[in-house]
Amino acid sequence: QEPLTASMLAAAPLKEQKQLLGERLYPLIQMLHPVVAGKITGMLLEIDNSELLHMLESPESLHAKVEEAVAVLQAHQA
Amino acid sequence: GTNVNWPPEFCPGVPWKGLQNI
Repeated sequence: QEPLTASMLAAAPLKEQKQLLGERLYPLIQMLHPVVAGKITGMLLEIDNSELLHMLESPESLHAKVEEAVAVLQAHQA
Repeated sequence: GTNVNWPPEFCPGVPWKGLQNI
């Protein structure tokens, strides 16, 4: 699967952009937190697309963001 | 109050519902 690029995203409407990013992020997040992958992906999709693209290219920043989101989710559910 | 619909869950192949929050 070819990497998602900013120009590919720019060609799509916002709704499609978020869907494209979600479809790419979900499997990566599922590897880290299979049970809450849908919730975490939904949380991260609210971040702006340039940061989401960066997270797709950099596993460390994705991992850091995912752990942050898990903490927020747990606090929210408490 | 806690918004029980948050976060807008993402399901592969299903249009994501979180757009209205942006």
